Amino acid sequence: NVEPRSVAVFPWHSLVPFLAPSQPD
Amino acid sequence: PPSSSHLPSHFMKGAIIQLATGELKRVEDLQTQDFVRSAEVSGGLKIDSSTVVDIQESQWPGFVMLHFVVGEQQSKVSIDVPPEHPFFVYGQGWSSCSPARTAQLFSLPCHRLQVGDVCISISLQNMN
Repeated sequence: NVEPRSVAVFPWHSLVPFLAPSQPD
Repeated sequence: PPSSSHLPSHFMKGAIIQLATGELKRVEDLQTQDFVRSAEVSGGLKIDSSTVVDIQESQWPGFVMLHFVVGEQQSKVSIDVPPEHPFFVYGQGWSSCSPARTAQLFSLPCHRLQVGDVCISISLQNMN
């Protein structure tokens, strides 16, 4: 028997950097 | 200064990642297409190609400074990260400045991140 345990689930976008270029004119 | 090097558990081998499609995958099993499709269906986010143009010592001890050119506009962006921080490189997968440290801390197999590598990053979609 495998006891159920809570597993964290992370959103995909937490894995990649948010690289926002500075606003172009 | 950049935030101190805590251990983001989402990079730990075996961590469960939810794609924007609802599909669940382990972090080590992710592929380029998973990020591309997730951005397509998520709305408001877009995937940018961020090319590593330089890797330097950071002014902050224990960090490295990565210089990217980002997206179609080739904007220059620099970030300080711990050397074990993994980035997802197109066609290659997880890569970091110190694959040995990434393996030690996260058990996540990594390539060495090098100048010229094209990483996946996200930005806000331009809503016209």
